[in-house]
Amino acid sequence: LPAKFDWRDRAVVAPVQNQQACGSCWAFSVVGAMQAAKAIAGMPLEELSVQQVIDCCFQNGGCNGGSPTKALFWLQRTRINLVPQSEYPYKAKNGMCHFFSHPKGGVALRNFTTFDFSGQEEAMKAELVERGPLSAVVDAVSWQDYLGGIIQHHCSSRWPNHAVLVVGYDATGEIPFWIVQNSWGTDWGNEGYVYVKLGSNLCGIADSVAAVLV
Amino acid sequence: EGKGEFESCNRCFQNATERHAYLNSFSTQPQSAKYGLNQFSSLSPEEFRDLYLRAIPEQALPFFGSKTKE
Repeated sequence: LPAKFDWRDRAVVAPVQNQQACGSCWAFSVVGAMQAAKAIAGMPLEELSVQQVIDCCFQNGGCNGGSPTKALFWLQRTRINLVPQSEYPYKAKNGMCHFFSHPKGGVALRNFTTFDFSGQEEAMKAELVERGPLSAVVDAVSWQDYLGGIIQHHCSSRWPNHAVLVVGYDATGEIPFWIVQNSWGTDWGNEGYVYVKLGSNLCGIADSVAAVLV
Repeated sequence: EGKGEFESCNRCFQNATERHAYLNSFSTQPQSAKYGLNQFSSLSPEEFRDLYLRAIPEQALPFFGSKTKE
């Protein structure tokens, strides 16, 4: 595995978004992974509709929260075409599910895998390089005050509560770290990204990880 | 919006400042994480949790290597 790998260098990661006052991190995480998988498969990178997942995945609670795994099961089972964000824009609130009989663009989920990589972050690195950006659920309680830099302390893995997109890692420096895209806007953290020390399952980053195939 | 709102917000900022001092006391290297005032500082930890920490984790299978994965 390379010492450093970042899917942003391959132009398959869409810009950081802002979920605003809506508990939709789970949808941003899943849609981010699908956008990247689509671009890795050779299709153009485009922002896909987070609102469609919020409104239509009834197994989850929309802005009241949800599970990335349940959203992936729903996407796989229904084979629903996730339409572009431009067709179904983000509103940061729950809404009626829109159905598109002839969607323009978009993509459907073919398959996904979920794993607990705790204690095996080398294998998680391999999965990231091989499959693309990974959806992960972390304990982000201490992220309320985060400004930037590599998180090495104060991030437990006891209570996973926030879904993010792991887009790369960097092990070239003294402290190896994961490069994680968040959905709290570009004003937060490192222009919307957070760096989490690699190798000790900090924030529970390796506990619940999903890779997708479109 | 009112005196109560102001006092509540002010208390959140004071508590946040104390948290930042504690969290930053562990940041000894230049690349270490920094903690401070940001767009969430006017929220109490409970408000922050209720608004933004809404993911529900599912138990994932342990990773046993590529053979099992396939």
